[in-house]
Amino acid sequence: TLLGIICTDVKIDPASMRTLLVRAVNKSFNCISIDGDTSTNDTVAFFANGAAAPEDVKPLYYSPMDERDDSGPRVRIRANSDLLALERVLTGFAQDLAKLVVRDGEGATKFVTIRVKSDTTHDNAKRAAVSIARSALVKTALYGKDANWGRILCAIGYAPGIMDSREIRLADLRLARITRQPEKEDSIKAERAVIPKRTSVSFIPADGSEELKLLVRGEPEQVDEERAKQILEMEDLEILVRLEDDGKSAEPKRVTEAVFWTCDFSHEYVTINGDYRT
Amino acid sequence: ADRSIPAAKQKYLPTSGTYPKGFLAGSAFAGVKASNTKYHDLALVMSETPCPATATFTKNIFKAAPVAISKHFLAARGSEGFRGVLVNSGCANAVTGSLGLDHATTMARETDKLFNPTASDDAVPQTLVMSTGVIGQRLPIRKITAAIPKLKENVGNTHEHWLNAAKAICTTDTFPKLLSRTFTLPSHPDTTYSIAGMTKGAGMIHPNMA
Repeated sequence: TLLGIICTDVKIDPASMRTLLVRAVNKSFNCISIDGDTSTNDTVAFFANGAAAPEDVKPLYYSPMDERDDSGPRVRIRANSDLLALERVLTGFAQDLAKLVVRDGEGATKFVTIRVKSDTTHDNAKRAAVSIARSALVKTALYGKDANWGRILCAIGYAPGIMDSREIRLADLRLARITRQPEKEDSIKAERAVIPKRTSVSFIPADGSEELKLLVRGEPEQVDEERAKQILEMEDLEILVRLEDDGKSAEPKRVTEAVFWTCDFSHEYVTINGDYRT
Repeated sequence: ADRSIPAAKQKYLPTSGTYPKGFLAGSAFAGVKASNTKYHDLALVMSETPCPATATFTKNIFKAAPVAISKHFLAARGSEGFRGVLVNSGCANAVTGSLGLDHATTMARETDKLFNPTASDDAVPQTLVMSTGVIGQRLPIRKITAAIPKLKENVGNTHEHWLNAAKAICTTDTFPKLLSRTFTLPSHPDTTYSIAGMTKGAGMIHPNMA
């Protein structure tokens, strides 16, 4: 179970507290996985008593900004510079707390950052990152210091959401042909989410040395096993996955990035949880 | 369990901190888990004055009693007028039916009495509650209510107080997770604010909160 308590002496409007916390949690605690099990008790509470604020300072608040477009009404949120600054502080703080949890994963020996870049949607990038983080085979390979990019690709390929979306896209395509209607943009993006020939995987060493390319645009690299072992012996590791690698990096394009933090899977995890019982 | 911190994890343990004004933290021993005979397993973090609060909760359909109850308190009070949060470790009070809900409410009401001895049982509590530990067991509520008054003497605003609270919420964690820092905001660069937080978790971790 994840529990978190965060307190600050900033003065914040009660109605804005929730938006502030949800935004921070979505980029921190909701981006970690140790064993893929979502607890019945996960809670992060946030208190703000305003004790350090000068008396004449008004509580910080978000203001809703109604916008309309062709698809109907939607509400966007506007914040002042103080609230945006606080949001950055809270998000960074929550990320640091979340990373401590991963570092203490039961039996964990490694802290792994998974960074996925995509030129379709952030959701697609996150789905791929989550699938890698949940894969028991990827995590045992990391424990075994094995640069097993095959297991990483396998996890991306069955990522829930991405795989299902491709099926929906095919159904949309058939429907569009029958009804002679234009295809939905979302389904086109879903099909383009993962294209093997545009997928690359690298290890980014924690010591700042050069990245180790494992797969470039669907083609396996000649991996230096000794170098891979050196990188995997470090406590921290980053796995970089590019789903938008068309080999034309000079070309301007919109790239979104999802980051997820996880750890490896060791014998110790089984020992702890085989013993932890009602 | 032996809670000595492994050498490799010592570097994550803060030796000092800067804590937000007007907040107190502390811990007490309740003995929630029968095998625990010496470690504090009750933590309280509280504001000296009523303040706004909010929380994110698991989306798991089988929400534990403290999750359901705290969610209800936040909605009922419109996120206003909270004093703090009481946490027990050793028992999750999850899948414990209606009695579990009663126990979670009792935790909140008994904590309210620390700062408002005449608190009415009809009022919505000002305390949020959290539980962590084994799922599917009844909470030993008498042990907890007996220990809550001890918290009054054990709370404070020193680093030790905060660290004790962070330790008390641990289960299979190998080290307490406590952070604090200071910052300023653009419109009042001369005012220094603080933020402090603690977290626990080592297994059953794949949060999906809203």
